[in-house]
Amino acid sequence: RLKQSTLLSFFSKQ
Amino acid sequence: MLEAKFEEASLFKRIIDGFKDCVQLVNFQCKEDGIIAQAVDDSRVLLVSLEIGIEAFQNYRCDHPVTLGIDLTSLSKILRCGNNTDNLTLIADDTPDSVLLLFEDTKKDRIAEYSLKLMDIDAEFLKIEDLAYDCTLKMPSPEFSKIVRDLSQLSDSINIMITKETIKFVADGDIGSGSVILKPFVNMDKPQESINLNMDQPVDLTFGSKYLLDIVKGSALSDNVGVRLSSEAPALFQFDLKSGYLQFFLAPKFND
Repeated sequence: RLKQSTLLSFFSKQ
Repeated sequence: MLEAKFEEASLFKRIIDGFKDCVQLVNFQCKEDGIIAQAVDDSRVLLVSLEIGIEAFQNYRCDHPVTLGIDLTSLSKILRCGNNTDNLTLIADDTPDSVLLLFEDTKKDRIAEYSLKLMDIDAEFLKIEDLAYDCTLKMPSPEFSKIVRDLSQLSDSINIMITKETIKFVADGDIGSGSVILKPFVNMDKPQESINLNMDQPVDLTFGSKYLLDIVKGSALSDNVGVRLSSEAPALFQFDLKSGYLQFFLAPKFND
């Protein structure tokens, strides 16, 4: 099964 | 004071149409050297980053940095009121609660003026570091758009696989499956139809069709799309303007 990752797992909040 | 004049309203329309369906509330930061904007979609999967450089305008003046908080749905309504070939000037004072959109017909004496109320948008700003990518692809945007639209009919995911000399798009769904395979090539007569590929590492990534369908709406801005892929980072899809760009960062799907 495929799970959608989010951007927050790659980028930090500024 | 901000005064930003597009030679043709159609350019600003195409920019806004390129991302209005995936994000709604956007802060446009206007500075001396142009306008930038960043917005993340509600599911935090897609990030839009826009830069409109001064060269994209017929005239540009911004003495004092100003942020315009805009509801894109409302802005689109006003943009539809102008004609594509009108000059369009955005005007705002240094502490604005509205932005003025001035449409001037270049052939006859017709001036239309609209005021759009601004919003106080508490937006999340993500820090985008310079990322290292495994593959860099440049291809005609209509072709990329067609592949995404065709394959998204079959599945809610599209897989992009790149090896040394092959770019493969695959969709596998309930009604069946489909794939499109491309090879890099150079068209000397029509360079914009070439497909360029730079590969350091092969990639095999899967993306949500829904988000790719949002991204291809940027195709009206440029003949080409730049695609940068990495196993370790969100993919970058970029449409270049005469000065500036519209970028989409998309988080991939993973095997659970």
